[in-house]
Amino acid sequence: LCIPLKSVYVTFPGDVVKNMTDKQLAENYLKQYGYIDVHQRNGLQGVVSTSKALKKLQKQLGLEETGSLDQSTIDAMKQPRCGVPDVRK
Amino acid sequence: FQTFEGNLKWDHTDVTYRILNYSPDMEASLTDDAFARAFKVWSDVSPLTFTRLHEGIADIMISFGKAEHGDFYPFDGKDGLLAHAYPPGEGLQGDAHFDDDEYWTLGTGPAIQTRYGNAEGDLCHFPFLFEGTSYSTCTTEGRSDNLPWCATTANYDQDKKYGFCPSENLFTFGGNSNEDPCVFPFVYEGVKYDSCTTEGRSDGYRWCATTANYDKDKKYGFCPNRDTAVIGGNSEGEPCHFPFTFLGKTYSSCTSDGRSDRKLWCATTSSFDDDSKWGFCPDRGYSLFLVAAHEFGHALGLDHSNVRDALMYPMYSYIEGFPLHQDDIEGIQYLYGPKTGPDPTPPQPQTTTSSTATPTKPSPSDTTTVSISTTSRNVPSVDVCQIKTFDAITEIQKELHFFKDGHYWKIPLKGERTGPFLISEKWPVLPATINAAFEDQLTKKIYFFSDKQFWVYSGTEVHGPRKIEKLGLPSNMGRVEGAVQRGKSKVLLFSGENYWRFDVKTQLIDSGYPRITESVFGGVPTNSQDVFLYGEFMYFCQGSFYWRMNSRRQVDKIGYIKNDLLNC
Repeated sequence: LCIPLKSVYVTFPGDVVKNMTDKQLAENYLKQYGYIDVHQRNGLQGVVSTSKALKKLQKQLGLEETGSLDQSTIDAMKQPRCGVPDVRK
Repeated sequence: FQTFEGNLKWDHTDVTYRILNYSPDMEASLTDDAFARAFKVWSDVSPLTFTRLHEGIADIMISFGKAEHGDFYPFDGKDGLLAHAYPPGEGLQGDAHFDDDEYWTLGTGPAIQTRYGNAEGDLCHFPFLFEGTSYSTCTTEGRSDNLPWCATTANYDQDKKYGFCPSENLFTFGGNSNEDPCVFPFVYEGVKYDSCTTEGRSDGYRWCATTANYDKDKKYGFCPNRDTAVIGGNSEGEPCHFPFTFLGKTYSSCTSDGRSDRKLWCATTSSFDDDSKWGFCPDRGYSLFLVAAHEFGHALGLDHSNVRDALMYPMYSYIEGFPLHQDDIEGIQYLYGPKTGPDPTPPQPQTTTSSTATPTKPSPSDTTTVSISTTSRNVPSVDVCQIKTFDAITEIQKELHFFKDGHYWKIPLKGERTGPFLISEKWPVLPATINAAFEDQLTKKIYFFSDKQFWVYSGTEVHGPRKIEKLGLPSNMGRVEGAVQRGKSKVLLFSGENYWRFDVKTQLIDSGYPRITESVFGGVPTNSQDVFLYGEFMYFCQGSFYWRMNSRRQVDKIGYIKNDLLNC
C-alpha cells in the first residue's frame, strides 16, 4: 500500500501549458516576472544569481527567504496571478 | 505600495475607458457591471472619475484575448497568468487585457444570467430542484426544444421561477447579427457546420452563421459558452462526455489523471484514446471584478505591492466586499491625492436589454444593472419650503425622503434637513417623477414606483424597469401612490381609493385584494397623494396636509407637511 502509484503523464493536444518540471517552472517564472534578467541568460545553472532571484521573489511574496527552491516557493509559483512583472529595470 | 518608475500617472482625473469585446463566459451586462464596479473601487478613494466610451480611443482600452493577442506578451492558457495591464500613457499604455482561456465568473462558480422565462433576467440558482431531482448546471430536461434552462430559486417545483441559459441556440454576441441565434447547419467556404466553430479565425473564438449560408449572407455572431462547456483544451464549448475512456480506463467524472498540474479535465467524446478531444472542467472561475480592479490599479499607475492582503498583491485570491487595503488607498492617493469635494460622477449606467417571456412567445422587457454612488451631492436653487405637493414621501435608511421633479430631500428623526439632491446621482436609472417608494425592512431592498413601472435597488444593483402587472396588480389601475410595510414581508400599496397587500417574499399580491381604503382606514382622505410609514405612524397626505394614524387606526393628528415634517 505504501508503494506510490506510478503516474503517467500525457501530452494533451492543444494544451498551452506544457507539463514541466518544478525547475523548469521556476526558471520560466523568474524570467517572466523580472527576477532574472533574460538578457543575461541566467538559468538555474547559475547558482548564485538564481539564489538571489529566489530570495527576491520570496521577499516580494512574503515567504521565508531561503534562496532555495523549496515547496512553499514552488506552490506560490503555481498560484494564479497578474501578468505584470514584479521587477523591472 | 509601489508606483511605476517615474511615477507614471494620468495628467487628468476624468479618465475614460472602452470595452472592446466580451468573454463568452459572462453576459455583457454582467461584464459591464463588473468593470464599472472595479472602477468605482478607485473613484471612491480618489478624485478620479471614469467615463465609458463606446467608440474612439479611450485612456483605458479593455479587451479579452487568448494566447498571443497582439501585444507580444502572450497569455498562457487556463490558470497561471490571468490578465495584465499597462501603466498610464499613450497608445497601448493604460490598456488592460484579460486572458479568455480563464473561466470568468464573479468568483464563486458560474454566473449565469437568464433570458426569457419568467425570472426577469435573474441569475441561475444552483443547485435547484426540478421534479425531485437536484441540478447543479443548466439542463435541457423537461424541454423538447433542447434549450438549456435553470431555476432562479432553489426549488422550481415550488416557485416555478425559471429562465433560459446562454447557448448558441438562444443568442450570439458580437459579430453583425444583432444577437440572432445560430442557424445549423450553416455553410462556410462550401463546408457544412452543425455546431459553432473556430475555423477561419486565429483568435480561438467560436462563431457560427446566423443564416444557413455564411458565404452568401455574411451574417455571423460569436457563441456564448454554456455553463457545462469545457474550457480551453481543443474542444472549447463542447460538454464533457461521460463516461469516457482514457488510457483504457473508464471515467464518469472529471479527472486530473495524466496531468502533472493536477487540473481537472474531461474528454468531450466517448474515448480520449481514439479522438484526443478534451478540455478543462468548469470550476469556481476567477472574479472578473477583482481581477479588473487589480488591473485598473496598474492602468492608473500602481505597481505590485508586497502586502499580501492588498489588492495590488500580484497573486489572486477571492474575497468578498470592498477589496482595497489601506496600502492600496495610500498608493492611489500618493499619485492623485485624496478624494475631495463632492462625489465624482458615478459610472454611466450600462444598459442591456434582455427579454422575458413564456417559453413559446418571448416579449421584451428591460433589465438594467448599474453601479451607483453611495453618497449624494447637494444641488442648489430648489427651495423645498416652496413646494406645494410632493411626488412621493418615504422613509429610507432611517431618514424621511421627499421626492419632487428629479430632486429629493432627506431629514433624520432628529437632525437637520439636507438637500436637494439629484435622484439621478443616487439612483441613476430612475425617472424624475417617483410616485411611491419603500425600503423592505428585511432585505433592505428599495422599491420605487413611477407610473406603471417599478424598480428594485439592492445595494449597488438595480433591476427594472418592470411593469407593475408583474406583481399581480391589475393593468387598468392607476399609479401606486403610497406604500406602507406591515410586518416583515407584507407591504400595502395604495392607489386611488383602494389598496393591495404585496408579499415581498413571493413578489406577488395576496389574494383578497384590492380593498377599499376608507373601509379599513377610516377618517383619512379617500384619494391620498402620498401614503407612508414613519416611526409607528401611518401618514396619508392630501395637498399641504397630512393625516396621522396611530397603530389603533385612529387619526390622532392633522397637520402641515412643511411645518411638521420638513421643519420649514
